[in-house]
Amino acid sequence: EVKVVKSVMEKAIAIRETTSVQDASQIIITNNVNHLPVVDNEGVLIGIVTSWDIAKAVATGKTGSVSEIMTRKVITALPDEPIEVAARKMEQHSISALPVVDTKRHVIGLVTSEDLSKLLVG
Amino acid sequence: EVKVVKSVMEKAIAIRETTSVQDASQIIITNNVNHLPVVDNEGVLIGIVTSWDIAKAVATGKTGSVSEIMTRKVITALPDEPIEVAARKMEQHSISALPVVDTKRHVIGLVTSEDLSKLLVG
Ligand SMILES: C[S@@+](CC[C@H](N)C(=O)[O-])C[C@H]1O[C@@H](n2cnc3c(N)ncnc32)[C@H](O)[C@@H]1O
Ligand SMILES: C[S@@+](CC[C@H](N)C(=O)[O-])C[C@H]1O[C@@H](n2cnc3c(N)ncnc32)[C@H](O)[C@@H]1O
Repeated sequence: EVKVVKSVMEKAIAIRETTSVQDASQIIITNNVNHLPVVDNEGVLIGIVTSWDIAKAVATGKTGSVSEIMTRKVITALPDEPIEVAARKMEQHSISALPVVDTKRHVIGLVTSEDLSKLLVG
Repeated sequence: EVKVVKSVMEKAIAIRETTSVQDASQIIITNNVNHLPVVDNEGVLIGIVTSWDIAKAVATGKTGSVSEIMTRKVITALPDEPIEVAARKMEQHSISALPVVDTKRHVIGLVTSEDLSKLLVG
């Protein structure tokens, strides 16, 4: 029985691109996460910002709004996708999370390498 | 044949606690990593700083030196430890990396949830 993404994904905490880098940092800390999908006013995925991007903002001094630092070309997963496929996408792009989207690219969850590594616990 | 940590671990990029938060951010970006073990002048592990800690520094305005923001009680792995044990430690502490140490607590590598999730790629 093949394990699929929806059986391991977690709730996504999405933000708007007008969010400040300071506020995005606070949301990362308060929710104990590293990845925030960025959505438009209809809940459609338009980018992703991670704690790595915050580190880059500190290194480059670009600490204005999320739209300045987010990645816009987002690699995603579908809920019924086998976890092997999600794991391969993360490996190929050297990323540690995939927003899970429906057919209209609304964010319905998040799957991280932390979620996948839990499957290895005996 | 049980897979052990040393067969999946990566090279660790360690820093000193006098490193500035700005420089630590630059090292995170340049090396495309999220976790920096902090070592003393003999190479002994004394802390860890991650991109999550950088986000916390931005949220709290504590952007001085790494010693102000690093975690000092570090959960580690041994090279011959089964990967299930490493995966369980990460799950229990809700962390995404373990510095790999020798018996004198010198840092000899790093194992991350990204390294473990690669094992799930078909
Ligand atoms: C290339 S990774 C390198 C560090 C580490 N592997 C990690 O995932 O954090 C960092 C960059 O990947 C981007 N990123 C993270 N998840 C992504 C996704 N699902 N699609 C596209 N880019 C993503 C982030 O916005 C950030 O700029
Ligand atoms: C509790 S995690 C929460 C977010 C996410 N799970 C992650 O690992 O990035 C973030 C905190 O864990 C700490 N941390 C990361 N790896 C650690 C380790 N091996 N031992 C102790 N603390 C660690 C970091 O310094 C940071 O303060």
